[in-house]
Amino acid sequence: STSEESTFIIHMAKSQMPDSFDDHTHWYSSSLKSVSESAEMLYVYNNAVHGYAARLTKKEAESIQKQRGILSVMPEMKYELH
Amino acid sequence: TTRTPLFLGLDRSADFFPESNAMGDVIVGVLDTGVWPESKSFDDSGFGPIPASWKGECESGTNFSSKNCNRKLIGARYFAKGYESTMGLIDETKESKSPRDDDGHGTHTSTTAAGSVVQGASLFGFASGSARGMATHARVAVYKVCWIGGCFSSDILAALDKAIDDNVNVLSLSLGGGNSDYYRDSVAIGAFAAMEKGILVSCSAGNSGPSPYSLSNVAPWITTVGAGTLDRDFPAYLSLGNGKNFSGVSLYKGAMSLSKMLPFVYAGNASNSTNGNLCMMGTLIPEQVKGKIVLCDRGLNPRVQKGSVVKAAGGAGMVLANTAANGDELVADAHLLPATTVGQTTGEAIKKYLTSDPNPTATILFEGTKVGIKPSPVVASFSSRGPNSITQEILKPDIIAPGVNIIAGWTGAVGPTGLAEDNRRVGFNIISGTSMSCPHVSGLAALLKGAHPDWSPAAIRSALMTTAYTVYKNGGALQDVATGKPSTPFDHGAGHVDPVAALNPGLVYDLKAEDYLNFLCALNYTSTQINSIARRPFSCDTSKKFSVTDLNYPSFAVVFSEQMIADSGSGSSSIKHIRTVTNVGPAGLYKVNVISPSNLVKVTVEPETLAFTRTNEQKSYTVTFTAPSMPSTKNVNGRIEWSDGKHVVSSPVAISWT
Repeated sequence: STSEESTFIIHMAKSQMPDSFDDHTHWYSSSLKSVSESAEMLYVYNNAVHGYAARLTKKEAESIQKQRGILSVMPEMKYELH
Repeated sequence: TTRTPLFLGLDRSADFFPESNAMGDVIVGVLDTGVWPESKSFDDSGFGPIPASWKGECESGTNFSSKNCNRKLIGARYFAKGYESTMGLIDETKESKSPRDDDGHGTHTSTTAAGSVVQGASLFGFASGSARGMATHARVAVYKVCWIGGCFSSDILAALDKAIDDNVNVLSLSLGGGNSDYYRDSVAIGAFAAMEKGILVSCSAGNSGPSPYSLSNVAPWITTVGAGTLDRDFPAYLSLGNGKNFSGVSLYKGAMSLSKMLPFVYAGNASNSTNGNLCMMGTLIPEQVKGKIVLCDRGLNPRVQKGSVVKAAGGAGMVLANTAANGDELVADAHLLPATTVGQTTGEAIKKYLTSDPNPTATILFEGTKVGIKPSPVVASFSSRGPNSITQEILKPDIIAPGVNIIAGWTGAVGPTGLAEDNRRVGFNIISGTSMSCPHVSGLAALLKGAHPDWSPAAIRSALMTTAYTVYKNGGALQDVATGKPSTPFDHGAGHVDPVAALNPGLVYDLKAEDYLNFLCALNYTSTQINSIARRPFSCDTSKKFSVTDLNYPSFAVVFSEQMIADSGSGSSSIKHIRTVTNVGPAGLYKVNVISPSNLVKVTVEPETLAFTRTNEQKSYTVTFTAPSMPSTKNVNGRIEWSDGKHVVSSPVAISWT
């Protein structure tokens, strides 16, 4: 990944998955590929949220936010031990 | 832990808690720095087969394989993709790319929650006894999400995702980050999904106290845990050349002891640095500290590192003095040289001696472990405080539990100070934080889950909260170290956990996922924001009026605004809270008792009695709070208690003005 990229968590509205997809992971992958040919998913989430994590540039993140079925694009946050 | 079982009454209550067979089906998941599987606290002697419901795994990696798991430690996973993508590849010479805990924090928290019984535990002889977790028969699953450079949300979310799928029953997270709104906070979002699957999520409140509005993990579906002290101390007295003695605490135990008076110097006067008083690395002048006891002020760098700095400069001992930031709270550390920590008041008195005597001298006397300290518990100064900065109408923290000077399992990778130069290795360590109080509650929640498998996470939390205590056995109010005065619900929530009482709470305030979604409607969340948390479309019913005050929470945070009072036109305003209680005991007639917050606030409960004829029967009541305008700095507190003569179902009331 490049220094311009950072990690985002993309929340998907699974109920809005187009009928053309059999599997939600294919839909997630397609949404990512539409903004970046090279970006790879870090995680696919199935239980805690519906969506995935990926490295994106700010521009790519803004672009993906505009797609149908995207609920939110949240930047990575750092947590600390207490 | 060696003292908390006794302190919490667990030793006297073996008969009340479920047999090991039932408890063995409860699985506690811990998101932290991983696990040291060789810890005796993970001994699986006497454990039956792993529950059939378990779908987790023991993942392999650096210095870790599936053979490290057993019938006690049934799962171990690690999540580093988010961390590595931001911080670069993990340096496997410095930390294990596996579930192995190179830090100690994760082993401490997981063994506190559910460690097996270990006879003869201690840290250098301190806090000696039989160590055990709160739920000794529960199983443990660890999810390593924290690395040297921190814990990243994409990894935490991935761990929560897996833990839900693995079928844990309780989740313990001793971590936090900032004050994001619920739909932006990965812990809150993941915890919602866990709650929906019947998993209780217990999180630390944070160590940013005693400042108000300093809490993290405040979502109402999370159990938020603050910290209190035990009745145990590790005294180390400082004796000055003028004959005066001062109390401090220390976990120092070494070959060297200070048996004679030594020259004593203030670090600020033995340094050319502007912050020389803090004993930062390389700031002390060796010629001026050699063979002396050095007084360092607390702040900026880790406490144990100050001792290391003094030692490296040739100092013979250290006095670590709290400043205003920490007041008189004493947290003990396993320093590398003879050292004692003193409170701010004591520190100032010692500094007066240092400046007034031309040849100051001192010695330190280590007294080991003392128990029976009173008053205890007291709210730890560092424990984060309310009000809740996201939703002021939800009182947080929910509860406090032991979090000061807690002994529990430790990693074999680093010494008790965690410093690179600390070559000592210990099986148990004594540390402090809401990180330590959180797994106490997680383990106690596991006990309740074993006793009442059908109870929801909200019912378990309600039982813990409504049976918590806020007065000592002598009738005195729970104290706050930060003020030396009685603590308030913004400090202790419902009070200090009492697990034996929680087993049989009488009534519970239950909540389902939909209740929380209606709560989000009351916050005017958009459908997109709600969908992010709920993972499904949810429309707020436009025909309904949603109110935050209707969330069936076991506590009351009542917020009067100037506008509200002005709008009423009568000089005062009324706020209604509606609650529904579920009977989890026998039939009974409950009567309400309002411990009035103040004569400024009128509290009426309707109805004043609730008659239950059967178990699981539900009854609702309304509380009306009426108050005049007050300054925004004003807070008043009270309690609403329902009792059938056997059970007391107690809720804290915190009233504030904005």
